[in-house]
Amino acid sequence: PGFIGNVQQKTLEVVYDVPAKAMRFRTAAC
Amino acid sequence: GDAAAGAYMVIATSTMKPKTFCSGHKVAPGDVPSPNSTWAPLHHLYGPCSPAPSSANSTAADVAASMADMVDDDQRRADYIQKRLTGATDDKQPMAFSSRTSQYEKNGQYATNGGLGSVPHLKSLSTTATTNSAPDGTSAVTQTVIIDSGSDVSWVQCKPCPLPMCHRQRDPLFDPAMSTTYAAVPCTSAACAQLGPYRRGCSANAQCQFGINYGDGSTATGTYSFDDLTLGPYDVIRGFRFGCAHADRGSAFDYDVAGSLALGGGSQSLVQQTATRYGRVFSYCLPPTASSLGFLVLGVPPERAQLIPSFVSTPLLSSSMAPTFYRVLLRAIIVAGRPLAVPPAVFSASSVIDSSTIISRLPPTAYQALRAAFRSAMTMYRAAPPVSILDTCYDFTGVRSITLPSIALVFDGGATVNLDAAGILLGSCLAFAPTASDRM
Repeated sequence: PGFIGNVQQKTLEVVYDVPAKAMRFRTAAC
Repeated sequence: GDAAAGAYMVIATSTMKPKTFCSGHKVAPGDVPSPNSTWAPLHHLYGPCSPAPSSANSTAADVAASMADMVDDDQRRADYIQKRLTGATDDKQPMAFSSRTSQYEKNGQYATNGGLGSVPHLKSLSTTATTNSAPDGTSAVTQTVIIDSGSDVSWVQCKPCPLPMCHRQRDPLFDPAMSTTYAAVPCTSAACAQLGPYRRGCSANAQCQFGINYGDGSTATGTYSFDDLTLGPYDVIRGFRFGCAHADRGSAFDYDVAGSLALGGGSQSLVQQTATRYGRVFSYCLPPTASSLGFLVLGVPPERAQLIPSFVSTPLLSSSMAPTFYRVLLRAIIVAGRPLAVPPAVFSASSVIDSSTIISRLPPTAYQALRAAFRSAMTMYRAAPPVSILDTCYDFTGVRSITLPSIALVFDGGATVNLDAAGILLGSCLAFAPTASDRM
């Protein structure tokens, strides 16, 4: 696999929605 | 014109340096603590937003050397996760928290503060302490922990935890004997059995023992325990199961944190333990600098529903072989508004998304295309020597503003995520690296 590291996640809200099997992103969240 | 079109970003170099004060949260509707979820602030380990900021100063040479160390450690974590995903069945965790103690490395991880246990208040305590107390006259003890979506067993150092068997921490050591809600997990209990590969037998008094072997050889061992965990201002997680560590030898934990809050997909993690209440949904926002705050949220409070249109979504993949890790499918990368000319098959492997792996890794063919496009957009800056695996670095000495090409990641289903400027550079280097092979 590759990796999406924590540098690239900065300021994104990253939602781990396990039951929905979905990963969600929102920019400029913090 | 390109900047206006979103192809480039102009960044004042002064904004890339942490400020001496905490600028707090960027608050959007719904980004506030809610009684319907667990919401906790998230901060870099050091800096003005940390509850106990470090006073240490680092020179530029210190920072350069420590950044190389940090990236080397990150590579060990990535190697370990890749090994686990190939089916290796040992119980090691992908920890790569450095055993070195430089300022820069400490900024590679993110921490939150949780309260643990219930300590009875003496009547002589001050008004402030009384204000913080729970209705039953007890209060939690604050512990600063690293959040880790790539591990499953949470733990904190507990009394007794003598040096050098343990490491120094900024918060007072958690003392189980002082908590009225603490209990050791009995050896014969289902909770002990659920520890699986992290179970390390029983103590003489039939208490369940845990052990974690991290990827770099470090270990944390002690008594598997129950106590109440307070995260954020509203919620208490009763009977939270965690490791009460009495030794973390060889330790990668030279950070002065109390331990680790595990958010992985395994049955022992906080996410699974709170499945009934929070539905196995959590989110975080990692702050761009040490002088800003992010957040960690468990659950989906109703008032956040108004934020839903601003999210993009991609399928979350899991693996029964390594349920700890969360994976997504990257489909394309857009640099300065132009998609990289990379065959879709190059992206056919998944990517682990992780709060504690620092650098993103791409298949070599994709990385080389990204690097070429980035370099071609950065020709006005002096190149600098590589830092460990980061081979595209610049000397921004004397530069007051940097014109950075935008980078967007496109995930399966078309979810397009534009990276913040803080998500493109680590120090003065492009914060991406290649995996060993396109076929990995």
